[in-house]
Amino acid sequence: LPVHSENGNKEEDAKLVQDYLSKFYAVEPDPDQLGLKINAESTAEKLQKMQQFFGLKVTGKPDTETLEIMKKPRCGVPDVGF
Amino acid sequence: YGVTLPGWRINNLTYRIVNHTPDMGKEDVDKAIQKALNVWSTVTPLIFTRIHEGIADIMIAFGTKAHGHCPRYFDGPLGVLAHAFPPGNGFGGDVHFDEDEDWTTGSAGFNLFLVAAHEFGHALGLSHSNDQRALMFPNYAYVSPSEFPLSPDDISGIQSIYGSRPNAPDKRPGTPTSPKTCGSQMSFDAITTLRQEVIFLKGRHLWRVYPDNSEVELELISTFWPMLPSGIQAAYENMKDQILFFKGNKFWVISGYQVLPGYPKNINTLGFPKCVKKIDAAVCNKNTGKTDFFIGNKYWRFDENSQSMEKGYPRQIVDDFPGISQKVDAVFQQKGLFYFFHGSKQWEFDPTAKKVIREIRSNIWFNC
Repeated sequence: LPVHSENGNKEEDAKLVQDYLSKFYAVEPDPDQLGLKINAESTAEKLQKMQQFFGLKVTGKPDTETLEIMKKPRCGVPDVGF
Repeated sequence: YGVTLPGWRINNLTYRIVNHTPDMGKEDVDKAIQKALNVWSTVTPLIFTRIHEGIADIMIAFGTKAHGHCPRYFDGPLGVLAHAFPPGNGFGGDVHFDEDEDWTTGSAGFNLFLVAAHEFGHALGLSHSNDQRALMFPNYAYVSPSEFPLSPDDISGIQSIYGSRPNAPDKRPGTPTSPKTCGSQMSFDAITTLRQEVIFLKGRHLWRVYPDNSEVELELISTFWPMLPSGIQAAYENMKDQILFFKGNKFWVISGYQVLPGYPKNINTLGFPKCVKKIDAAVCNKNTGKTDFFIGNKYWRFDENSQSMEKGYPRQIVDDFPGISQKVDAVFQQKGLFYFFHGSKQWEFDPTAKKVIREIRSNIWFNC
C-alpha cells in the first residue's frame, strides 16, 4: 500500500533525527580506553543537547525548527567531544 | 569556542594536498587551501609549509562515501560536506572533503576556501562553537571570501591554544580587513536612519554615524542583529520606530534589537509582483508617510498608513527624480533631503523641488 505521505514524512524525519544524533551527538568511545562501557543517552537527551547547542527551544522533541537545522549542510565532526 | 587539547606541539606544520576535486582548476584548489591556512596563521605563530610527497602533519584529500581507512564516511551530495581530525599522529590533523559536493570559489555550491578554513580549525585543535557568527559554527554559511572569516570567538579559541602571532599590530585582529571608509572607491550596500543616527551597511559591517556630532562607530551587523545575514541590500526606518532590512526576496522588521515574530517574510507580502526578486534601495519620506522602493530604473511607492502599494506604480525613477539616472545602491532621508548613492558617489536631492542640489562623494559622512 502507498505510504500515507504524512506518515512517510514522519518516518523520514525520525530517521533523519536518529542519523543526525548518532553522527554528531553520540559520545564517541575514547580510543585510549577501549572496552569501557558508556551509558547510552536517550534520544530525547541527545536532542535536548543538540537544541541547546543551536540555541533552539529545548523541547527534546523533533519540532519543525529543529528538523530544519538538521537538514542544513554542515561539517562532519561531532558537536560533542569524546 | 571549544578546544580538543592538546594542540600541535610545534608551530611549523606541513600540509599535503593528496588529490584535487575536478570541480575546480588545480590552481584554484591550491589557492583556496593556502588561503584557508593563512586565515589561522595571521592570528597565531603557526607557519604552514606545503610538501608534495610523504606524510604531512595535515593530509588533505577528496573522497566519497567510505574513503580509504577513514573511520568516518561521507553521505553523497549535501548533508556532511567535510570532516577533520584533531592534532595527532595517523589521521590526526587530516582533512577530508566530500567529492560528491559541488566545490567552487564563489557563492554557488560550497565555497572550498570557507569549508577548508573551518576544517583546518579542527585540524589545529578547535571543536565546534555554538556562536552562529563563528567560522567554527557547524553549519555552512556563505560569507564573501573577501571578508576576514574569523569572528572574535574563533580568534580567542585558537589563541587559547597557540597564543597570538608575535609582533602582531595592536589593532583588533578580528577586523583586519574591515572596509576603509575613506577609500576613494567606498560604496555601500544599504543605508537607513535610526532616530538621530544614520546606519551605513556593507558586507558584514555597519557604521553608526551621528551627523550632528560627526561621531562614527564601526560594528559587525551581527553584534546588534545576529539573526540578520550579511550583505543586506536595502534598509529603511518606517514611521513606527522600526527598521526594515531587505536581502533577496526576504525582509525583516526590527524593533530595537528584536526581530518581530513571523519574519523574515517574502517581499511579495508588501505587494510586489512575483517578478521582483530583490530591492536595490528604499526610503520612507517622513513628511508624506510614503516609502519609495527603488529597483533597477523603476520605483514603487508604498503607503505606510494603509500598508499597501499605491496604484500606478512602478514608474521610471528619472521621471520623478530628475538627475537620478543610475541604479540606486542606497538612499536615506536627512533633514528633509534625500541622499541617493551609487558606487562612490551620492546625489543630494530635494524631493519638494524635485531637483538634484549637488553631487558629492559617498563617504563625506565619515570625516574623511
